[in-house]
Amino acid sequence: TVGAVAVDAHGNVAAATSTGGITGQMIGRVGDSPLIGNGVYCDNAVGAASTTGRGEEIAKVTLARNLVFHMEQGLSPQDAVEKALNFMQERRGAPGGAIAVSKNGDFGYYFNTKAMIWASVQNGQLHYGVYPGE
Amino acid sequence: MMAPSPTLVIHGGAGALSHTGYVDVDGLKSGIQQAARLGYRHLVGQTSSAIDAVEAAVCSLEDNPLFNAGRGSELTLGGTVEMDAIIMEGRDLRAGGVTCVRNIQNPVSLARLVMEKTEHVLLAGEGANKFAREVGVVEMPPEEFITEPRRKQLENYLEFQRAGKQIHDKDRELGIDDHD
Repeated sequence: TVGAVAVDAHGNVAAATSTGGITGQMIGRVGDSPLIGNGVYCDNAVGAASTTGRGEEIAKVTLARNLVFHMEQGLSPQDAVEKALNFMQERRGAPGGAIAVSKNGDFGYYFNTKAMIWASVQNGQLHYGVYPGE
Repeated sequence: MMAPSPTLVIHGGAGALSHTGYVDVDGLKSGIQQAARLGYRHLVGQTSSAIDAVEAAVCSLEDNPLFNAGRGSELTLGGTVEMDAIIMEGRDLRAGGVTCVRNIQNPVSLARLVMEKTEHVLLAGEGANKFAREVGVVEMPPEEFITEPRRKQLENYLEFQRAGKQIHDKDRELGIDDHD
């Protein structure tokens, strides 16, 4: 699964997610990715989120909407990402990953899997990483 | 209120590092940087557009066979590719998605067309393909989306199934996470 979130100079936020699913999935299986509130969610009043992980579990906790809700409640994107993913881990025993950006341009990323490839660009500065701590 | 600093954040999945034992981490790092740069171009200047930025970044990752989307998608039990994508913009809470498409080069771009040109939020399978033809999106041979590492990955999966192993046994033995 791949995904992106952004905020532009006009204060508009957007999110996108795309996936090839999982190896050996049943024909016709649909995971979280194309579902609003699961694979993505965004609102100019708050920010944007995109998720990755086990699609069935993400759908059960409406991960992207849950994450943005935490931002609505005042958490930073980083705290919101961590709280939403830890909730999914605790309640469904499923790890995953997510990225988020706020309407102000603050951003966060987190994964409780072994690794997640991510990158951020702000003020022309590109950062990226794969493993925890990078 | 001050304008926000244009910002793009992207991910290439939490499971992309576990393909059949072979992991091209350098290739993944290169791909994610390229996608970030391509997306960020749409955030600078007067035409700064978040929706254009996320679409461009995701298209780049869909075109890269190392990532599980577009070309390089994981395979179904039938050995086929079925791709899903969604795009959403925060100004008016508009969204569009496609699911179970087999031969669209950039599903996220088709999802954007669903958002912009239909009253619906999600088109599936044949319906999505019919819509793609109506709006002039090029369809490609489905085989072009299937890569050798993904074939091998499915073979390993089926081998373990035949051996009566459970998913979690497979995960442990191959180090594979069954993630989207």
